[in-house]
Amino acid sequence: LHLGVTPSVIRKRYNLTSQDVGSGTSNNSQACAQFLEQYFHDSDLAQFMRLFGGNFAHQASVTRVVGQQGRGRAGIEASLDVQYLMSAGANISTWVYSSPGRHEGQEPFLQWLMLLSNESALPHVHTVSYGDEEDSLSSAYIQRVNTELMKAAARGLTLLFASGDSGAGCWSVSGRHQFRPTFPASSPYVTTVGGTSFQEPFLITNEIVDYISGGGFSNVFPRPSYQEEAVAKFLSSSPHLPPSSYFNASGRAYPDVAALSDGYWVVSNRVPIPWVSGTSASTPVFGGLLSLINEHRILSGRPPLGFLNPRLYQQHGAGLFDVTHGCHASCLDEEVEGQGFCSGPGWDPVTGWGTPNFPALLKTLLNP
Amino acid sequence: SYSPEPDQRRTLPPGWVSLGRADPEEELSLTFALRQQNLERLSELVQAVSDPNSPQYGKYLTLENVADLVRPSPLTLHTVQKWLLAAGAQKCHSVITQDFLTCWLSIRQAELLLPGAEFHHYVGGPTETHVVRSPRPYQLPQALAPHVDFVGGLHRFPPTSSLRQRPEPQVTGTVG
Repeated sequence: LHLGVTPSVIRKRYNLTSQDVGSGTSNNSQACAQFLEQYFHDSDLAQFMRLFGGNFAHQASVTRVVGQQGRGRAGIEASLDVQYLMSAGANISTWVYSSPGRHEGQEPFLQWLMLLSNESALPHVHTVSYGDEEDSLSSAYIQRVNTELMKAAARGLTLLFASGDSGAGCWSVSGRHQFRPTFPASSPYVTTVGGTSFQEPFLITNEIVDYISGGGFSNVFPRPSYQEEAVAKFLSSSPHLPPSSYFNASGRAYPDVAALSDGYWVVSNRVPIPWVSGTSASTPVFGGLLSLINEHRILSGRPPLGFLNPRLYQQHGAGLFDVTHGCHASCLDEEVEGQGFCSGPGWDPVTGWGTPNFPALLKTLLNP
Repeated sequence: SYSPEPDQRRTLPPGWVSLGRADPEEELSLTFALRQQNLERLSELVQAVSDPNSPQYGKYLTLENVADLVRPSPLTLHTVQKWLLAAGAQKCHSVITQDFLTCWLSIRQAELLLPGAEFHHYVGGPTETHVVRSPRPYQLPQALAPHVDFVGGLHRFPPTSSLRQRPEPQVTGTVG
């Protein structure tokens, strides 16, 4: 029984023991980035760990903050990112990238990309809660940002982006409704994280789709070869496919994975806040678990995981709990009646391959 | 001249308001995304280091390797720097890969450099963030087309959070 998602609920659901923490001796590290001009307070993190971090070794402060932290009020998103990245990826050196203060003269997401191109030594795993509808961005910008994400993949950085909180999305193109993919979630060079809920809200049981979980098919990027087999199988077998006019079936499909995104406890401005929901929550959780796997890899002399998708799809999602119940939201019209895609066996455009079963995932990703 | 981003949304996001034209002597920073090289090769390398069946698996590039691969051509670097210098751009700084250049200019200089741009002050978002943006599309001299992908800091507004605090899940009597 639980009254909202806390680190111990996460660790129990994803089969983490109190031993599953960083060693504190490796050069492992992780980072979260948010561009909302929000601040986080170390004091909130310390209080969060006092409240919820009692049964696992953890670090009580971040290692490095990039971008000035104002004296402003802490933001829920900034607090949530740090608190769940550092409790899932416990006892691992953590950086926080936070956009500049009040009079930001630039585009914070662009500044983060420039930082990646200007620092040789960066954390291995980066969780990023940022996205815009593909159709609102110029193709020059989308293509160039995609190249920046490719540069990061070539360097072995694992970039995890939230899949978004509007389900399949919806907009009207020449009078007809279509689903609305978001970017960078739709980039073929990142791992995109969707969201789930517990089937029984107050019990740690199996997970179903969180109806807000972003997912679908890119209108800009063609399907990468690494996901051809999995997506083709979904398209040929899903009993609940929306009309083909709503989506681009040949596009890069996302998300790739998922984690709980519903009903989190967060401490912000010294106040514990319940029921915070969004894929901005599931992304740091999944990122933290990948950091733990990197820890084992680094301690056994292997390179970090890097760009995960080719391996993830090759292994057909081994080590993940497959989510097969539920659909996410979309257009409110008489044709689809608010329903987007539905989850099903194997990969699907709502929860990807599913949510992490840590010991099994560690086993499949440790070698080579 | 040509417009590098004709398809970029420039409408004001909900919750933002215009505070009027910016003063021509004010300063702002703009980011120039310079055209890179060898992107095909970069894509091949990403496949090689990310595929567990590849002999290159896990043999990642360093930032310096990536810089050597994608760095803009000398012609691009020279053309863009000459263009910015002539416009009076100051305090330009680059990154190790040299494919981004951030410079400070006065509003007047920026509007001369980027024909069509018109800078306004805006405030909005959950924390009343102030930004300077252009609601009108900008153009670049045709000669720059092979050298600049886009200019950042003109049209895109800071993102807003999509986290929500949902009321506790409605439970039909299963928990006392």
